[in-house]
Amino acid sequence: MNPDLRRERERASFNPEFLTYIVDRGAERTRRRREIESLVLNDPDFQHEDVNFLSRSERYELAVKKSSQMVMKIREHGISDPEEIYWFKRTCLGCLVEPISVHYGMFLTTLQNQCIDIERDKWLNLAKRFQLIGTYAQTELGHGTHLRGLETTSTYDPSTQEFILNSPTVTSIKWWPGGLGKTANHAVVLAQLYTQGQCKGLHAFIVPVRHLSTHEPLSGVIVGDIGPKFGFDEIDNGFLKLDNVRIPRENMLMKYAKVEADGTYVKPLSDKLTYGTMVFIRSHIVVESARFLSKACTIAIRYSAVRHQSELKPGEPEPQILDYQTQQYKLFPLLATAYAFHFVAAYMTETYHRITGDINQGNLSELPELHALSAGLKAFTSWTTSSGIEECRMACGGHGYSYCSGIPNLYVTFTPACTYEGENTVMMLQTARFLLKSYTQVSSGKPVGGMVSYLNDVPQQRIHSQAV
Amino acid sequence: AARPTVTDINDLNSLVEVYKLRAAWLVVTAAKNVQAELNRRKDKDDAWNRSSVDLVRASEAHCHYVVVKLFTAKLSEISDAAVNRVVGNLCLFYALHGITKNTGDFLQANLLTSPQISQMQQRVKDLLAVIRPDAVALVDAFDYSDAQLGSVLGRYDGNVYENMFEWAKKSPLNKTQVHESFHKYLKPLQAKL
Repeated sequence: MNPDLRRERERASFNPEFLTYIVDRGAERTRRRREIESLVLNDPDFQHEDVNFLSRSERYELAVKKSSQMVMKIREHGISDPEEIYWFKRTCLGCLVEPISVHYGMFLTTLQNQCIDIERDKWLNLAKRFQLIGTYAQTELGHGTHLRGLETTSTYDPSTQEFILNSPTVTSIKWWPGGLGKTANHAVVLAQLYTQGQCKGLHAFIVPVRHLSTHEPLSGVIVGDIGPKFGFDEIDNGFLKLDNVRIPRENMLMKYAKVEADGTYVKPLSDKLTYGTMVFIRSHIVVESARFLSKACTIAIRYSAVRHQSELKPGEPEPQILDYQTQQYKLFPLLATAYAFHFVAAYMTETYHRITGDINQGNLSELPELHALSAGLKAFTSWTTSSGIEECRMACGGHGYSYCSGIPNLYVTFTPACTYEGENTVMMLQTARFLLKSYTQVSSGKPVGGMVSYLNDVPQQRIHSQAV
Repeated sequence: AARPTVTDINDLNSLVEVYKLRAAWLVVTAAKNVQAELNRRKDKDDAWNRSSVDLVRASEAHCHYVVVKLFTAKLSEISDAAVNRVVGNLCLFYALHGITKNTGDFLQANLLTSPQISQMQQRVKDLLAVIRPDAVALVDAFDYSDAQLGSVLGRYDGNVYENMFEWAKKSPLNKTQVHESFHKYLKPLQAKL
């Protein structure tokens, strides 16, 4: 043990173990998390070479191998609780991503939440056994966060009871879905639904893109990898062009909106229900913000206790750089923020599950707040974390540049969260729309609830300062 | 109907209140700006676009308030006195630091005075020294294994430099003592010049 770190730990004024319990939301959860993590850390099958010295193709291949092993091991250990699976996976992956993350994070979630029961059993059975390896193809080459602008079409043909999917323009080619390039054989495709000559807006469809046994692209499907990115070397983000691809009627996810056999369209209770998976991912990004920022802080603060530079007082030995006020001023706000985000993440997760539970019971009253909160907190936490990781890198001096610091990998893996699942400025504007609606409602005498309830006081209050 | 704001800069509930009022003020300001644009142009979408900077500020302030509120609320759940004190200091630091980084909003809304801001800036610096002795323990409490961190600099045992040297040796450029590019390009160049 480095003597500086030993001294730091000896002089701490509290027992960090107790704080770990609070971050984990209970001592029992800490115990179980460590138990799950030790399954990975003590497994020789997960001792892989350092990915920093591998090419992109090698990293992708290693990630596929790791993913496959991970799935098998999760089964072998009988781990089925989603949070425990998450603990297992994040220990396997460190800060990196994997080609089947969208299969787990979005494809399965979408099937679970958007299929009618009979279809859900069919698809989930196949997807859980990895016969179907799925992804979520939403974003297009020329269209991102603004979903109503997506161009991919799905036209219902009542004579064959099939949907015909097309990418009518270059800008409509699906672009960025993780795992689509080489790994997935199915995709949940978001497309504009046309039936009986009318456009009914964006809906989700399960589209086979590769043959189940040969893995060759199917007829009418042009699919591939979009090339190197800023990080994400393990993931084959893909493109997908559809040319008159026919799928059966039951491949539409019909839990909320439906197309009857004759082409009659049945409206969903709320348009927002189609985007339930995005809300889930946005909530999860808040969790990831806490995790990535706390990792960056761990690295930068430990290293700042080990690293000695310059002189505080002439002639004296070089002090730990953590003793410089400027270093503390760089790192401690981020440390405090990391803790704040852990507690916000716990709240966001709990709120997501509570409100989606209500939605499943048919109560949509809190859906707008869930959308606004997840969008705003996703943007707020990911912006802060992204710039915070960069601040931590610079707080590590020249070594922060090296991949051995771990910070470049943290940064390039995390910073896409500022743009995926909704570009952050657009997310903030969505939250603003909700805030203004709430304010308008309050102004007309109807109180609002939840996190915006403070607006109820606005018409009465006069805001002014008071002397200390 | 006057509302008190911050009377004690060490009182977290007062700070939550001031964050709340800042959020409310920015929401009202954004709403007024949208309305003013609307009165001028009559086009709802243009009015929205021309107020979008204010709208984003309002959202950020709302989210900031939510974070401060939830962080503060968490303290009541921490029963261990030592942990409560340390996390309480962090929470206070977070709230005060956020104000000092956004002083314009708080001053413009008349929520705080300039002397109060100066007091807060001083308190932020005082808290740096308070947090300092517990900084390493605070990151240890996140409980990341070395494998999860994937960082030589952030190793739990702190044996950084010897492990950096070992890590560097793995670089593919070190597979041979003389890289083939020397024979292919540099040697011929040296022969020509």
